[in-house]
Amino acid sequence: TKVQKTLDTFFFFD
Amino acid sequence: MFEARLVEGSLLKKVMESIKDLLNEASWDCSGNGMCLQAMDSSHVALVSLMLKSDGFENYRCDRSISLGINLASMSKILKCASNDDIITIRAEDDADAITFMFESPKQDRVSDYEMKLMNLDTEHLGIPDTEYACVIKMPSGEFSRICRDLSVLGDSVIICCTKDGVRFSAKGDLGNGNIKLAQSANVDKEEEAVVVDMREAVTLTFSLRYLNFFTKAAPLSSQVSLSMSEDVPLMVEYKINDKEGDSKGYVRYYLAPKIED
Repeated sequence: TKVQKTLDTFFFFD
Repeated sequence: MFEARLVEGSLLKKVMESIKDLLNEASWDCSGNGMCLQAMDSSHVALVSLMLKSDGFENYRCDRSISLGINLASMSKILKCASNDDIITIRAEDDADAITFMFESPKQDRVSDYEMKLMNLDTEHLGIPDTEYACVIKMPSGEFSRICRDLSVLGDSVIICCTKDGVRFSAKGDLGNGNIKLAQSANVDKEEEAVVVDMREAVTLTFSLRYLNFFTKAAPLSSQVSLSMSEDVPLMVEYKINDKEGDSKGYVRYYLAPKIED
């Protein structure tokens, strides 16, 4: 099954 | 003092419709360049990054960069009080705890103004890395809305497979499965009806249709939409906001994290 990733692993707080 | 006057008030109404179901609250970061808004949905799966450029306004005054914390549902309700052909002026004092919206009918025979309390939101700003995408698909925005709506009857995810021949959208579920293939347009006389696939390398990714159907609420802003994809990075869905001459007045960009094999 496919798991929904979050953006936290791709975008970082400035 | 911040004051921005938008003759095409319907543009701001459409922008609100494109974000209000995805975000609860967000800050409008106003500077000399224009009004920007960047926020993630509560589950951190999607991000909206939008900009209304200052030169898209009839007049635009921003003495000092300010951040206006807004409850988007409230702002959306107030903007519903504006007619589509109203001129909309947004105003806020520099140390403001409130924002005012003025709606003027074209004949100036009806002027209404609404004041809304501002919120103190910590303006967490996300760095979105510039990405050279493996695939960029440009297509009519109505076409993309139709695909997301149709495939939602089959399942909650869509597999987007982009190759040099074109792009295929697939979904499957208990009911069955479905595929929609779009061929690269040949010589289309009208650019906004074209499907253009700019492919550096083939990409296949899986995304939530629920979020894509939130994104397609921006379709009234632009006749075209672009989907930018690379393996294992968020999808970028962009609706450019251009004026009649085709000059950019801004954009609404959505980013969506992919679904991957666990």
